[in-house]
Amino acid sequence: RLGSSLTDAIRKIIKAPIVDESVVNELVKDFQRALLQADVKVQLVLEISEKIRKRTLNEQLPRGISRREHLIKVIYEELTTFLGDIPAQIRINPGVSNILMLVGVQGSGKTTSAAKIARYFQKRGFKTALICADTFRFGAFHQLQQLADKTNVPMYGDLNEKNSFKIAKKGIEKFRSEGYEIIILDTAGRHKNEESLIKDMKELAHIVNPDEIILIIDATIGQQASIQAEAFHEATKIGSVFLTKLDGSARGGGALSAVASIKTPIKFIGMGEGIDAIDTFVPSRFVGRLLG
Amino acid sequence: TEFNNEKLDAILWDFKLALLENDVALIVVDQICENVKQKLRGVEIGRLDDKKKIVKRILNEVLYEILQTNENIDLLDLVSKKRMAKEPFIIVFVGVNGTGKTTTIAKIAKLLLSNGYSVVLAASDTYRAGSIEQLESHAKRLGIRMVKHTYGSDAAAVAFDAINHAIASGINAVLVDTAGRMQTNRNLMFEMQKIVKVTDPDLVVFVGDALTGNDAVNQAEEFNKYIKIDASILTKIDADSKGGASISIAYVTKKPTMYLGIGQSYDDLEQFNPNFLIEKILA
Ligand SMILES: Nc1nc2c(ncn2[C@@H]2O[C@H](COP(=O)(O)OP(=O)(O)OP(=O)(O)O)[C@@H](O)[C@H]2O)c(=O)[nH]1
Ligand SMILES: Nc1nc2c(ncn2[C@@H]2O[C@H](COP(=O)(O)OP(=O)(O)OP(=O)(O)O)[C@@H](O)[C@H]2O)c(=O)[nH]1
Ligand SMILES: [Mg+2]
Ligand SMILES: [Mg+2]
Repeated sequence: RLGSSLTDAIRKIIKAPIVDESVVNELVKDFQRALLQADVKVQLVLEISEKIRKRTLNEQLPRGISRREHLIKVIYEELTTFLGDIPAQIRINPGVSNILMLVGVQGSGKTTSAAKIARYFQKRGFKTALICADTFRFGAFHQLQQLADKTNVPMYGDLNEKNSFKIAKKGIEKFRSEGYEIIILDTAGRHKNEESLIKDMKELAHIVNPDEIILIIDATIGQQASIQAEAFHEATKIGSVFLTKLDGSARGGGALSAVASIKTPIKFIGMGEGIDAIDTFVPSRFVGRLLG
Repeated sequence: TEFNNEKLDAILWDFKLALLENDVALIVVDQICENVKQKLRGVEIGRLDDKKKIVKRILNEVLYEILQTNENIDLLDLVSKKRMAKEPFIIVFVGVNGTGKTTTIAKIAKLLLSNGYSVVLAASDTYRAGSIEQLESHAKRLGIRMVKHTYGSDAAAVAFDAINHAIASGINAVLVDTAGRMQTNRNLMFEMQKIVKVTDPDLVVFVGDALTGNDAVNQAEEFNKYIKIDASILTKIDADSKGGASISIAYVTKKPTMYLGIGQSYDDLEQFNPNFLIEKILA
């Protein structure tokens, strides 16, 4: 895969006798290819690479740092500017019921991630519960129930209730009265062109008033990532992103483009189908993956 | 005169961006541009010719050649032939997690039923939570039988069972649902290989998600190494995808795209039309 690995490109700079304009241009080209192959949004790739080219050629070289080191530093800075450099965490207010609502495109991993988040907090001593507010997808109730059973977390759902708002309200009332500190709400998949579903999501968020709305993003998503994320963010304020399927080969540039656009931190990642396959997001590791 | 290389690169650059923005994988875009350049080698261009138009026409040809593979699959025709031979038509559906395999099976079942064929489903996803209940709900809704074992049972055995049931009861088609699997998971790739070996299907259909980016190439390549993909179905086109992933997948598999999934209901299955897709992408 010629040019797909940015580390190869960087190795080229390290080997280059001098870092002049042609070396920088060559690097920027390799850099573009690496980011495109990583699914970063095309316009964003052009923007970032132009910024890097300008900065490396025009910036005053800081004292004691070589042109080479400066170039690498600029690349790293431009990439992490969207990711933040310190891991962001979900804020849990103690002594109250914290409601986390999961939304995202069909098949992105909401139901699986809901169970993972439940397990994550349960392991840390929080009284955690799950609600299946997906009344559309066949088997959604059973799927979440079976996952909940695996980690001994209670789940509320109702196979006879078609109104997801009612289920959400009832589930929250029940778990709140029983002193649950973290209540995780799984919702049906939807995309930006399904106007009535987006409207439903907006209304559900209004009724439930969650402490955090988590957007689930599939790491394999391509150029549509930021477009979909913007639609979700416009309908309801997204608090954080949960990036799934990182155990695959996808580099996650789509997710990067999404968070760059809606300016929301990635707080969790999913790296497998098991409910323990969850981790907190570390920006530097992700940049490494992005650059191949 | 011939096309000046610099001018050609400049024109191709815009088309390149268009392809990339429509989720055609980078290495496939590279190859497409290579093919366009090859086709334009030695072609005489008049000084007043609209160069962009000429490149667009050649690009259209190249994309069409990728999508229009020599074997076009007429599903209903194939099933009818097997019915005449008194054998069930077996389709195994494979793909990575969440692409829409189970839903697509329900759509294909509906299509076959509405054309007078009988169908049985095989619940060969014996792993994922709720997978059996999900497929069973579809079977009930469609009024057809589903063969299942328990969670954790052998996926190939369930499919084998379903096929025997179809043979014994004279059912025309067996649709085998399999678990989503990452192409990077070797054990799951081997399990899939076993399912295909045991069932000896008439079609192995790769179900891909239209929202997928460059990974579509990797998925199709890897799956193809373990089992031979006969056709693809691309889902979630309705999410505003132009379907560029179908070009990436067709480029890798050299096999046709049968249908497009354009929604979550049973009738949201559209016959694939290469010209229509190319038109949308080059618009
Ligand atoms: N390999 C892997 N698979 C995952 C991961 N997260 C979810 N999955 C799988 O992806 C598929 C879809 O996950 P779901 O949780 O059903 O997705 P969803 O968003 O709830 O889907 P809908 O409710 O239909 O919109 C399932 O096969 C999951 O097991 C992950 O991190 N890695
Ligand atoms: N909008 C839209 N949604 C779809 C389409 N096809 C499937 N879906 C949805 O995508 C989600 C996942 O579909 P499934 O059929 O469960 O996918 P799967 O490949 O069987 O998933 P796993 O078995 O977990 O790997 C469901 O919410 C479906 O309704 C489509 O063409 N358009
Ligand atoms: Mg779900
Ligand atoms: Mg399935």
